[in-house]
Amino acid sequence: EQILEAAKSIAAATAALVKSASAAQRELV
Amino acid sequence: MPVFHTKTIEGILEPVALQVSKLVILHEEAEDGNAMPDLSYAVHVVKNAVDNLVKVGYDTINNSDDQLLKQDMPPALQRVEEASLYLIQASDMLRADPFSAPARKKLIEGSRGILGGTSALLLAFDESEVRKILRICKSVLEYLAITEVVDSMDDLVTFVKNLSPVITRMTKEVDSREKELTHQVHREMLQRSLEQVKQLTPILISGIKIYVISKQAGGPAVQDAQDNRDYTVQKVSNEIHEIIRVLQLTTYDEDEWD
Repeated sequence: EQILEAAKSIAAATAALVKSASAAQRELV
Repeated sequence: MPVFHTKTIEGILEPVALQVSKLVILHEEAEDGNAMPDLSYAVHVVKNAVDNLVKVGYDTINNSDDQLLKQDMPPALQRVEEASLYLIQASDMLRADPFSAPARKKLIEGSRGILGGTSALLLAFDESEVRKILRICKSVLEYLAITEVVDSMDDLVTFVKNLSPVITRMTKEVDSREKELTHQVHREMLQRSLEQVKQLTPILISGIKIYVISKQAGGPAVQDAQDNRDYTVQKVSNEIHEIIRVLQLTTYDEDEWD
């Protein structure tokens, strides 16, 4: 289903974004 | 207790939920934070994915005749869209000030919004898929209700010819659904009821056949044959009602009971 594929793309993109932000934070912790 | 009630939803959302949780913990542990890198490209990728989801979501709504889906999906899509705006704002604020605390909060809020909105969207879609299976189950119940008018071998042949494909479709769909669930108790309940339906179907057809033969022969055996037939119909119907009930359960229902 197209909607599942679209949701997968959002989840992957959001996970990548949050991971970048976390990596920057982790340097300090 | 699993958080996501299907393996598909779990597979999509669990990795991002994990990342968001980590970011929240890191944010709480280091309130002032380190300098954030430029997140504009990553946010741009999210925004493109959101735009695509919104397009696909409205296409799904427009092509569906499921009124509940039409009602449930737009708020979820709006939530995802709003969350993506938070991410864009956070990214803009962080580019101006990589140490901005309000920007970090906005980033977390946006990420949570994407997660929550996508989760609501997937749930609405999943519930719609479940309703399709429920309709198949109900059509089997409708066929079972006409068992009592089968009183000739010709009727029986037609009855079996009509019932078989619907029962086969129902067992196939319920079987697939059962394998999709993350909740072990619900899976076992569906397996048990499905197995009962599979075992009872030939007994039901045999019961109708005995009734037809008894009726044509006449005599006191007719009543017993009718009672046996009705008893089996009732048992199959009960199992299908149980399947319908369990299909509509989510893990949250049991949490509420607890």
